[in-house]
Amino acid sequence: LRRSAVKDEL
Amino acid sequence: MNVFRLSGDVSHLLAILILLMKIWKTRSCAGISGKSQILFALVYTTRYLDLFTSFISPYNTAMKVFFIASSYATIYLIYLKFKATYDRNHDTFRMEFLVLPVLVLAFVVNHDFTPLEILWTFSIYLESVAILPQLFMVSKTGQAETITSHYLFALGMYRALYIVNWVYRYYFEGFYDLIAIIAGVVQTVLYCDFFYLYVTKVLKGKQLTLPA
Repeated sequence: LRRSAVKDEL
Repeated sequence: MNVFRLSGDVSHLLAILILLMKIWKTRSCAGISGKSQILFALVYTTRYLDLFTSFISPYNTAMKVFFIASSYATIYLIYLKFKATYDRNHDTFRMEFLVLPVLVLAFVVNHDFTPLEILWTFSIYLESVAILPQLFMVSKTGQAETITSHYLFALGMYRALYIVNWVYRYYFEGFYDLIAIIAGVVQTVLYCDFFYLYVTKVLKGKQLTLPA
């Protein structure tokens, strides 16, 4: 499982 | 993007619009905690610094700009335009008791020790407790206007829906972010008492009163 580096959530 | 996150964002947008409408229409910010609004402005300012560095989508950018702009507009309405109606005596929660521990925690528990990541982590932690001055003020005054309770309900639902979004993303995209998830759960739990009162009272047409 990866943690997204880019914050695509608000 | 999934329906849970979208409805969470819509609920968040609705909460902010309800608050702005309440203050603008009644020309009063009675019962509204200016301190919580200051904390929210700090949350959005520290979280959306990547507005200029990473473009996700027009939607993402538009919402970030709106959240930042509306949070400062709300502060302007409370502390400047309608400051005569600001209930300073009941908005007495010590913000430093929230900001300082959150700041320390952001330095200790984060995914990456870089300025942008620490600010993002600070913002996530701060958002989970930013509503406390407002909830404290409601408990201190013992009641809240119905419109204010709708604001709080929409605001509380936004992060509750985000939790569902995180469950969805965990199973379908293999995505998870423990910092956001734990802070989001804490944030939503803080609303539980209010949710109970909202469902049992406001939805039955009664005034939201707390056993003072």
